[in-house]
Amino acid sequence: KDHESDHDEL
Amino acid sequence: MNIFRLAGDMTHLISVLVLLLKIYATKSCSGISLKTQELYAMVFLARYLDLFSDFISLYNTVMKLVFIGSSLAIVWCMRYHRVVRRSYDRELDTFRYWILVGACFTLALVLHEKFSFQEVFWAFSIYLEAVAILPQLVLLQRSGNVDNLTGQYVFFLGAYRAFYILNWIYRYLTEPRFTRWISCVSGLVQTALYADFFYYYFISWKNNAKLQLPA
Repeated sequence: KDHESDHDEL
Repeated sequence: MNIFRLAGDMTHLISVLVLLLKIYATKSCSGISLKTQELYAMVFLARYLDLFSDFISLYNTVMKLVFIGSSLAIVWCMRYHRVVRRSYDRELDTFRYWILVGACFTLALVLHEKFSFQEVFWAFSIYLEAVAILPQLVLLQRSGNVDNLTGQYVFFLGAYRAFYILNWIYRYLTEPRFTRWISCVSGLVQTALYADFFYYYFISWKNNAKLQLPA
């Protein structure tokens, strides 16, 4: 998950 | 998730519901900029490319589907619904937004978190959303008096990103490695563009008068 850009917002 | 972000998402949802209500109840889209609606459809399509690849939560997925679906439905309605399309202010809604789209995409190619297809489109959507309201604000100034639902739509649309700014401050203070400069700076620019609208909206509310933007 850390390599993924964590766009957890809308 | 924190209370500021939830308030922001709910405010954003309310703005969409108010717009749908206006179009559905009055069967009219007068005072609404189709260009802003198309820009928002691009924003959501570019931002939610990870809709099927990254599952974050049911809430996140549902809200993404609601925003994509509603923005496309509104664009379809304003273009093709035989009754609604007649009330579209075609001659007033003339903002040449491809310049905005080109500039935002170029900026995203230069300034992004990571040089990947998804990240460039994500940054593009953040920059584009910051300026997406411009055609709508120009249309409001040209069309003189603004009906209540349209005014409320723009107000809630502007307020949601202001809640997000509080969310980013809160996350910056509570999460050790939280930095979202692209979102924060764009969010500040986006909210600043509403400043004069908020001022005239407050004046009209205080005087209990019709919302009038100076030409």
